[in-house]
Amino acid sequence: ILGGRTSRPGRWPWQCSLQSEPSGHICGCVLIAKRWVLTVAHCFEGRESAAVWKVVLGINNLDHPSAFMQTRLVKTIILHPRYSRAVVDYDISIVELNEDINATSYVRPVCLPSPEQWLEADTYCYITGWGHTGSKMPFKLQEGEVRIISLEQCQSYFDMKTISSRMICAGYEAGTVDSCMGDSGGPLVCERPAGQWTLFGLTSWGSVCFSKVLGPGVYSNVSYFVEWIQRQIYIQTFLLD
Amino acid sequence: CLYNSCLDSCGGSSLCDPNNSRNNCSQCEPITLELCMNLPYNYTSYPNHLGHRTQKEASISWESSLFPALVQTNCYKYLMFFACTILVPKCDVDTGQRIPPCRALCELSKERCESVLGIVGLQWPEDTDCHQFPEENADNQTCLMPDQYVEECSPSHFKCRSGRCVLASRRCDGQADCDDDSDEENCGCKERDLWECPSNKQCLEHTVICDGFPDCPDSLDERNCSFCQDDELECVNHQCVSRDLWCDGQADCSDSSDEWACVTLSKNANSSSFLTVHRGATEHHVCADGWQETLSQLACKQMGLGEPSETKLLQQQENDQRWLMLHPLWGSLSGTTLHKLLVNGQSCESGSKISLLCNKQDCGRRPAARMTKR
Repeated sequence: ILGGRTSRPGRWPWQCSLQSEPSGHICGCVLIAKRWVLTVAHCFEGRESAAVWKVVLGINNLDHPSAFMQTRLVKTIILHPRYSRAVVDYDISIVELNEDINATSYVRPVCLPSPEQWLEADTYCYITGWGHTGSKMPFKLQEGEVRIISLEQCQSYFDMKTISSRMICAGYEAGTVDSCMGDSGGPLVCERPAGQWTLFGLTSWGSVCFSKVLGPGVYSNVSYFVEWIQRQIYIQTFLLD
Repeated sequence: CLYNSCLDSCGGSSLCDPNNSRNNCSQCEPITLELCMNLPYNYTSYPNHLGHRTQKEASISWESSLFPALVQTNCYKYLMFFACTILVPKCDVDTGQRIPPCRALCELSKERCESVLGIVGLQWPEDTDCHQFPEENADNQTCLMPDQYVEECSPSHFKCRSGRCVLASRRCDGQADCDDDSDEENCGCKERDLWECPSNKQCLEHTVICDGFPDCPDSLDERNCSFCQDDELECVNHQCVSRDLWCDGQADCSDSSDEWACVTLSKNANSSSFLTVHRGATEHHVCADGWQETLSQLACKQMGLGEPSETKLLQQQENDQRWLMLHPLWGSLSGTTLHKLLVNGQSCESGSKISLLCNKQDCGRRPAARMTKR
């Protein structure tokens, strides 16, 4: 996260780290149910097998396992069938853990939006992750507040790409607070009036975040995929006996 | 792998692991960078002249955005060709040798286009010092120069009638970008061999029509995709299955969509929510005979909700619609859906049906983040 700050344990209990040996942390991910996390499809390029992955939850410092940490293996990886590597569209995947997590104050699922719940431009939300801060890869979870940008305005930053309805743009013109490499798959969450935090985006792509090109980050639009997500979980849980 | 592109074992996503064996990595690889898919050569080798280690890295680089945008200014006819010779340098498949652009090509590109970048406060990419490239025909070193067959525009561009290149994302975007406005001509879906959504004139590739994913606002691209018999229903993937098989607990559609959303809660006048099963795509209520709390939990979980908050047995009305009842041996039946445990009703002894309320999933709260009083 560029321009963010170090978070505190328990502030983002749905944040998880998707890890694969020998690299360790590869991508962020988000807990949405006791045995289900969301991340982005491009994290699995070159590592499609569930066997090489594990999910670590309840940590703040990647380098210091906490008492609240829970680690699970990956049982199933479901990539969106329309994911396209070339244009990074439909960049979302659902991961089934090998067993339920224990819900604690430091490991808890985030809410999913309803399919008709879409974010207005100029709404302020949070992004979190252990990705590049512009100068280094941090050990401690970083958080940053970003503003939702309209798709039309966003398209003007990315001439070479088509910003589709499967995407959300967030950040600032100057790119002062933005996600970066290593944050992919992590959450863009917004607090709803009732005080519940809801997941609206998954960090997906953007300009090369520690170079001259600035501009907002692009996130997979979770509202667009909610029905697909719920359907895949239902099929995996109830129909594949 | 030192100084050469990594083989698949390193994938596109990370540095070569130190313990990676010293593969013979100086092999050519097919060009996959969309920007440079119309070159007079098809193989490249990495790292390239800009220091990118993989084509994936090149595809998200600053230069892969800069050059296509610069090509639109028409500053130099062969700028895109030069850009590709440094983004995806030619690799001679026979010798594995990399063939660089000639110095003249680099100097002409820089001479004609660097000033244009200066106007918008940008610089020519640092790593492209032309002296690193050989003179044309110098001591029989081969280098690349464009011939008359070289495409001036990349596959990511639209070629105006005037010959200029504008980014493909600007084709039919409602604003004329070509100097002759040709990018805003023939913008109808049919003229571009695309499928048109009746409601909003959105153009779709034919490949996404009837693929099970609605793309038009009113999902018309997923209508009239198959013609089922009267006693059949259409699956999401447009396969036809007999109506009797709908929500019978057994997936009959190859995408299992005949077993989706089979259990719901339907509101009625006094806002009790009756447990409803859509057997044969017809709403059925559930007879209360033999009901157990574990079944209420299964019903709520199957609907993606939290724990049941209330289970009531409500008297049936005379003109009540169809209902289902528990299979006599439901406890021993394998399989995990509620509707699989239900059979068409004979006599419902209790004369009552199930009304159910489920809590929402407990989510989005962060108890540890509370500010602690000091």
